Amino acid sequence: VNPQRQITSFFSKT
Amino acid sequence: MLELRLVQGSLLKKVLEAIKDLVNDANFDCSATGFSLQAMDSSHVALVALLLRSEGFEHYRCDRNLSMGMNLGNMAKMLKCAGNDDIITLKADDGSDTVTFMFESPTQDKISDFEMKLMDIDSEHLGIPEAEYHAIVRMPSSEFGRICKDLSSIGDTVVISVTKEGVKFSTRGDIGTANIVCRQNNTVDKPEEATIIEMTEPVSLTFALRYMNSFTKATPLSSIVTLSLSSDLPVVVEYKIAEMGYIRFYLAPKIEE
Repeated sequence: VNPQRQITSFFSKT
Repeated sequence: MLELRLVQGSLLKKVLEAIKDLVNDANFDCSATGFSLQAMDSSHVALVALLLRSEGFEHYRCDRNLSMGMNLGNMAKMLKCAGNDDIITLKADDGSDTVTFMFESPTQDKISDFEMKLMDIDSEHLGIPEAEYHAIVRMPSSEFGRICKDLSSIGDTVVISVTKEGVKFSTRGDIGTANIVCRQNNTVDKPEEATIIEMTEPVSLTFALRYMNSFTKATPLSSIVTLSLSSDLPVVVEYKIAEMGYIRFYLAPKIEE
């Protein structure tokens, strides 16, 4: 099973 | 005071059907630019960004920026009560903890109003940087929906690979494997039936089909879907909303083993 990345690792909080 | 009148009310109905299963609660932001939303799913794997520009409304009054927290399941329930041809108006008073949806039949012989409670939602707003994508695939949204549905009966993940030859969707599962290749095809009679690939370098990424299938619930909003892919970024699955804006889904890739 390929581990899933999260959106928050690409886009940061404003 | 907020008052937004949308003659093509069915657009809002379709927007809610497209996002209500992905996101439970979200803040709708209202400003001079338009009516927008940004929200992540509960696992923080996917993000949806919606924009309905103010120019697309017949009447758009938003005295000051307003953020309205709504339960999308409840909002969808209320909008389901609007007819497909109805004009929908959203109204909210400053400081109010409710929003009113008014539905008018095209002949004005039936007028309904539904008041929904707003909620306080502590949501994070993410900055989405402008990006140069390695590959942009534009294809019929119904075809993309069919591919995601078909592949999810075989496997849980899809590998999307773009080369000069075309875009390939692959999966594997316990019963076997599947590969679907769509070649560039811009010679069809109708532009909405074309598959167009712009590529600066080949790209191959793996995604969870469960999310892709959820995104395809936006198919009724647009005959065309655009997939933007880069090797180190979430894919963007975009459905344009005619004359008004867009709904964009961002999905983080899976890590290649």
